[in-house]
Amino acid sequence: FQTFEGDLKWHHRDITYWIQNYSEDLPRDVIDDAFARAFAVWSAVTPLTFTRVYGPEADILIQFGVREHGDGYPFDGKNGLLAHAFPPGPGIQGDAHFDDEELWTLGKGVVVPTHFGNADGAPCHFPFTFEGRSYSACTTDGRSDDTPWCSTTADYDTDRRFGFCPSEKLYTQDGNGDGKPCVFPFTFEGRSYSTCTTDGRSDGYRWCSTTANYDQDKLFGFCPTRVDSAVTGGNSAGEPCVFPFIFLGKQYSTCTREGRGDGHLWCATTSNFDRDKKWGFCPDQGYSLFLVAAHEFGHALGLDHSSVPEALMYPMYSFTEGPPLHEDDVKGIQHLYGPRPEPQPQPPTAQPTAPPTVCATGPPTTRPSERPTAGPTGPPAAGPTGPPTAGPSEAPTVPVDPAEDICKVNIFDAIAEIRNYLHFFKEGKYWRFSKGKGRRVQGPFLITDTWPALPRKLDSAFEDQLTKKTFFFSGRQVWVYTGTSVVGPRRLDKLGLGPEVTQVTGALPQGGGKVLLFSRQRFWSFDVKTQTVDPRSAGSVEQTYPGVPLNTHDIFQYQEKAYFCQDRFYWRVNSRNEVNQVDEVGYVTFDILQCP
Amino acid sequence: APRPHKPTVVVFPGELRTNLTDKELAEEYLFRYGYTHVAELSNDKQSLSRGLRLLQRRLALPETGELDKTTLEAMRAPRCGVPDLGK
Repeated sequence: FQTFEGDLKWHHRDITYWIQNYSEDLPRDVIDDAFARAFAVWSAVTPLTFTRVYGPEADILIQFGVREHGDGYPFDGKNGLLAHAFPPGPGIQGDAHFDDEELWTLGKGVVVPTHFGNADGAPCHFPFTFEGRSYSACTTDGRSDDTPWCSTTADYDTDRRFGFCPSEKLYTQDGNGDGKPCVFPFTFEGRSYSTCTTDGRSDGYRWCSTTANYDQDKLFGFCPTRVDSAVTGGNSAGEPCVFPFIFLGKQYSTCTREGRGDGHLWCATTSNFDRDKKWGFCPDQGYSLFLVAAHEFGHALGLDHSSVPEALMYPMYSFTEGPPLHEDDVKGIQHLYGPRPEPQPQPPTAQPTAPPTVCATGPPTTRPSERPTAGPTGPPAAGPTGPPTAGPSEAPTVPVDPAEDICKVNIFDAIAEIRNYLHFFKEGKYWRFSKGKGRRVQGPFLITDTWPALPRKLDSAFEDQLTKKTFFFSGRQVWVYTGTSVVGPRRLDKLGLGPEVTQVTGALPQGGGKVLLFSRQRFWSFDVKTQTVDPRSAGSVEQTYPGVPLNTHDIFQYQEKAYFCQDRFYWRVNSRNEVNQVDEVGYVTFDILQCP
Repeated sequence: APRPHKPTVVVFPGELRTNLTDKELAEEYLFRYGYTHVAELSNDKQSLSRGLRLLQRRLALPETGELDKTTLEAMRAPRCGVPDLGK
């Protein structure tokens, strides 16, 4: 292994990272997960911990860029140079940059999330067979409404599992069109458009009008990228191939290697390359963002390139599905930071009191058509037939090691008041806190000990006082626990939240079975009984809660007050006399948890 | 038997590094990843061979000092942009 000259390394263990922007090649939650797993590769063999923050004060800044992207080390278009990173230190040191002219995948081809259909949002499976024909991209075949779809298994003819592919016919992203789909044709500067366009923009993003007349209504949205058929690199990235196209006088109706010496498949994005010279590379397996990130984070922690071809720190990319770390990598990183401390054995401690449980042998409580299904993130939910869980089992109330000390956590995944305890969730664990008991904190407990179906990373949670149902949100999925009985994961669509809502960042119960659900700067009124939001109730945080930051990542209610969290801080809002007013700002750990 | 047609190589607009000769590719690669310094860039075979030998040793390739097929393939492989040698 090699380290940088002078053994450059971090001199603290709790490393922070900030994902500054995103590639359009992968869904954002897949990118977040890939980076989190890439850091976990290193935290598994060192005392280091990695915490995500949302600002430039982070130790490691992660950025996607093309060509010259601001550091004097330009990227080189598709293939060749994939990414680079700087050794530990202040400023740009420790940062990792990824070439956005590459096609970022998980190493096995494009990842296309689906919407609606019957596959619960599972990604497309390419290739898939439909009526005996093989497809390696979304298709409108078999549909009269021209909406692109795909199979989520290898064989649609036998499995019948399908979903719709991202398409401007289904929705748009951002802009001010409220996520509505494009309206074609639409009029822009007097001209009629029947497809998305980059006209009028200098950043190259494809957009459309969400009404028939943009000149008049000024309502627009950005068109989802069709990664399954869009080209990368070349001079028209993001555009779809046009078949057939003319190249050197010959007609091509599939991607071709003709004219290239490097063997990469390409296509034209207009019908005549000889005339228009518009082209790009066709989708291929792409590069695994997880593996490349794990390599670059090795640099960001102080490792230089290795000469061992099987090592993660060898400079050349090669795809593997096995554990990425080689012995050489482990020796190198432990030379800098030492091994991961083993947890110390602890004496048994008193059993915490158990929450009320529902008899586990009752019938399934979900309607047949709502039977919990395997979501893209996990196995079928255990449901009521799982073993009864009488609260956290065996977890000590004394932290096992410093990394589990709640006072060391900067930012929590979610905070919610459940059964009069304030619960703090973080990376698969949670703590319980109650002011009433002399500000004692209990935990950490394993989330899965109490709520087996839940994923490791939560976005928010709330308990409905009337029905005692507890709702948990993660990405675009929701779980509803009533005692130990669970319904979910279900998609947010079932609650009436459209695909543009990528996560639920918080909830404020309003009484009477109504709860405000928040997603970044917007919120909706949710009816706990019907379990749907009222689409007309959409509101803006900025207007309704003046004074709180706009990029809060967790919102919860505690003892009748609303808390808006951003980074390590909270803004407390008092709603006396129908006026929302910030009446306190403080640290979550110092002012709520009273950490020393 | 039909004769394989000679592949036509086209300059694609917007693409960097098109149609470099093997030697040009090697010189650019050795310089970018720290194996040669500007001062050493010259036409004599020695400097190129020295740089190639350094690279072959560093990347655990057969040490020939020659711009052979294995070395060229390595230079065309997708990789990390951090230089292999130097600061």
